Amino acid sequence: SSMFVFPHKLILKTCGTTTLLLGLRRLLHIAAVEAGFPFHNAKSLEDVHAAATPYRVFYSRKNFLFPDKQQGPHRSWKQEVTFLDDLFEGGSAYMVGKMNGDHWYLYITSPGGTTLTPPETPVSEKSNLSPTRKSSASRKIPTGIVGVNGDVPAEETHDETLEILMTDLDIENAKQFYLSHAAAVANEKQTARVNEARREAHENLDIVQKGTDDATFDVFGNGKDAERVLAESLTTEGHAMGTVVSDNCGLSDVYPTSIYPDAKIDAYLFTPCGFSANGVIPAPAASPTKDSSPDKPTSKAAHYFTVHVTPEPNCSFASFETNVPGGQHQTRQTADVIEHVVGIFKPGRFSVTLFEAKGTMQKRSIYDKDDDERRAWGEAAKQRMEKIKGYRRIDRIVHDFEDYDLVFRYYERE
Amino acid sequence: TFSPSEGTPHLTINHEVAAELDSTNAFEGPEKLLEVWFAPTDKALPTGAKEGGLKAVDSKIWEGMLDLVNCQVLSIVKSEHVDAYLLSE
Repeated sequence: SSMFVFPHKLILKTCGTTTLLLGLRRLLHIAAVEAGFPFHNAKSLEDVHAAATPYRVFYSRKNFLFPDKQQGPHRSWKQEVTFLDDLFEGGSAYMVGKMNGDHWYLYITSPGGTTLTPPETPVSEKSNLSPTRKSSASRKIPTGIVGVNGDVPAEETHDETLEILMTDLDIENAKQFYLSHAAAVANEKQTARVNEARREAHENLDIVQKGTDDATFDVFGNGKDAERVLAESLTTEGHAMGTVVSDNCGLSDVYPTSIYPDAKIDAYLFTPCGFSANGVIPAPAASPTKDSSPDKPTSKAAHYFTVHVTPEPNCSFASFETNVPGGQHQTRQTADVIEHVVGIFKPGRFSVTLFEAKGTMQKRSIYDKDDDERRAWGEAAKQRMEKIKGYRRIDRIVHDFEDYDLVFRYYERE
Repeated sequence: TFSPSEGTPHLTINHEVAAELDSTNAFEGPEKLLEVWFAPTDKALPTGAKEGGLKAVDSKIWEGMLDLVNCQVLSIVKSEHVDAYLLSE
C-alpha cells in the first residue's frame, strides 16, 4: 500500500483487506484541524465531525478477486458507493469494462459541481438551530466549494494519471518477487547495496558487542545499543531486498536517473513474497523553449509512481500507477511506459486507465508546435496505445467527464 | 552524467514496523485507490489553509488515520513537493 501527500491532495492506495474508506472521515477531519482547510459541516473545529470540504474526490478499484473476504464497506461496489454517497453530495459512480471480465469501478465528485445542494447554513445562523435539525444529512460534505487564492497558473494545471492493472502474471517471471529468489540474485551478483548494508550493520554490531561504547557513538552519534543495531540490520532487509528487486526487474529504468537525476525509489520486498515500491520523481530542468530566456525559472513540479505486486499464482496481480506526464520532459510516450512495465510482469491480461484533465494535450512539452502538429502528435500517441507488443487490445472505452477524459483499454496476451 | 542535487528526496525507514511483516496470508492483490483534492493545485490553496497544506501535517497524525485503514508506515520519502509513504499490507 502507498500514500502520497501533496500540499493540496492526498492519494491513498491500499491492498488486501484494508479498510480504506473507513479512514476517510478522519482524513477530512485532519485536513480541517491540522492543515486548516475550510469546513462547512460543523460549527467549530471542536466538533469531531468537522470535515474539510474537498475540492473533488476520486475513488476507484478493479473488481476484487475475493470480495467476500473484504471488510467494512468493501464487500461490494454498491456498499462502497452507499458509503461515499452518505458522505458526499454530488458523487457519480461508474463501472467501466465488461461486467463478465476485468471491469473497473470509479466514483467521482464534480468540482464546483452542478449537483451541489445549497451551501450549508452560516455558522451564525446555525447556532440558533435546535439539535433536531442537525440530521445526518446535514453532516454530508459538499465538494467543490473552494475559495482559491488567486488564479490557477495554467502551467500547473497539467494533470494526468496512468494506471496499469495486471493479472495472471507469468509464473516464472513472478518468482523474482519472492524473497528466496531475490536473495539468490543478491548473492549471485554480489549486489552492493544489500551486502554493504548487512556488512556495515554487522560490523557495527561487533563493535558494540565488544563493549566499545565510544565507537558506537562514533558510528551512530546517538549511542544505540546492540539490540537496536541488530534490529536495524534485520529490518533494513526488506528495503534492501526491495532495491535489489527494483534494479533487477527493470523498474528502476522506467524513469531512469539519466533523465531524472533526483528520482528516488523506495522499495520493499515482503517475506516470503510480495513487493511494493514508491517513486518520487522531481522534474528535471525544463528544456528551453524558443521563447525562454536563460534566466527563466524551470519547472519544479514533482511526480510519483507506485507499484504493488502479489506474485502467488492463485491471485497474481501487479499494479503500476504514475502521474509523470507521458511525452513530457523529452521522455517516452505513455505507450512506451506501458510496454516497459508490462515487460516486467508479463501478465496474461491487463487494463490501462488514463485520466487526463481536459486541455492536458495543449500543455505537453511539445510547446513549440502549432495546433496541427499537436493534433498529429496526439493521434500518433493514440495509435501507439493500440499496439502494445505481444498483446491484443480488446476493449477501448472513452468517458468524457466534465473536466477529465478517461480512456480505459483492456488487453490480452496474443 | 548527473549527480543528485539539493532537491533529492530523503528516505526514512520505520524499522519497528518493517521488522514484523509477513505476507504469508495475503490473498488479494487488487487495490482500492482514493484521491482527495482540497484545491486544484498546490499553488492555489484555499484561504485559511496552512502553508504547505496537507504536507504540513505531522506523519504521526497520518498514522492515526492509517490505523483505521489497517495500514502501518514502513518508510517515507520526503521531498519538497510530495511525501511518499510506503505502507504495510
